Amino acid sequence: MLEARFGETLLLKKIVDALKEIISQSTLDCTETGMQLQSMDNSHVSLVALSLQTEGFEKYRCDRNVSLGLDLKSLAKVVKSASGDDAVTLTAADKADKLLLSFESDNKSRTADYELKLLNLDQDHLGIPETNYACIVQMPSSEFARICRDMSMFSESVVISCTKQGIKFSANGDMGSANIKLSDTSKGDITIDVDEPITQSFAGRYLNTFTRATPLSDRVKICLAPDVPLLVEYPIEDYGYIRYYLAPKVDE
Amino acid sequence: MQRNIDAFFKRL
Repeated sequence: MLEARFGETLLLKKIVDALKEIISQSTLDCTETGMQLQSMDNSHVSLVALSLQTEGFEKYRCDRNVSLGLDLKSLAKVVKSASGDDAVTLTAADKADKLLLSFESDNKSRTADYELKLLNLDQDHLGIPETNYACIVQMPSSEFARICRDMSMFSESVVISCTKQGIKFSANGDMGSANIKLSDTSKGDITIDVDEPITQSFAGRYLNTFTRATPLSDRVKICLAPDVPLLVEYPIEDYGYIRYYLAPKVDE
Repeated sequence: MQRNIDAFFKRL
C-alpha cells in the first residue's frame, strides 16, 4: 500500500505542470525510497525523469512497490481543483486500479476526496548511463526560460555553444538572427565549467517546454557533451529533481 | 536532422 502526503498541493501542481506539456500518460513508480517517473515524449525526441525522495513528503509509506499509470491531463484537473496550500495525501492499494487523492485545507475545515482511474500502461524504461559532461552551466531558471522564449521567435533550432568564455545561444531564421551570451559571474548566479568547448543544435520547441518546470526551482543546470543528449535539470529542494534529456540535431 | 532520444539510451 502507498500513502504519501505532500504538505502543500502547490508542489504537486508544479510537478504536474512541468510534465503535462511533454507527456500525456506515464507510470509513477513508488518504492520505499520514494517516487520515480520516466517517459519519452510521443515523438521520442526527449525524455523526462522525475525523482522524489521520501524526505520531500510530510508522510510517506510504501510497503510494496506500486506502479501508478497516470493520465496527466486528468491529474492536472484534479490538482487544479485544490488550493495550493491544501495538504494532499495520495493513497493506492498494492494492485490498485485507482488512485485516491485527499485534499485538506489549512484549518482542516474542508476536505475533498477524488478517485482517479489508473491506466494499464506498458511502458519501456531506458537506462541512462552516467555521463561525464564536457560543459556544465548553472544559471537562474528564469534567465534560461527567458532565453528559450526569445530564441524560439527566430528559429526552430537553437544552437548552444559553450567555451571557457561563456555560453552562447543562437538562432537564425527568416526574420534574422539572435545571439545571447552569458559569462561566468563573480556573483555566482551563473557558473560555467568547461572541460572542452562544445557546439550543438537543438529543437527550441522542446527547450521551451522544459521551462514549464521553472516554478520548481530558482536554478537550472544545463549539461552538454559530444554526441549525447542535452541534460536540463531542475532540482526540487534537496530531495528530488526533474531532468529533461533532449537529443541533439545533426547536419543532414 | 532531429535524432531520437532512444538512439542514445538502452531499453531496460
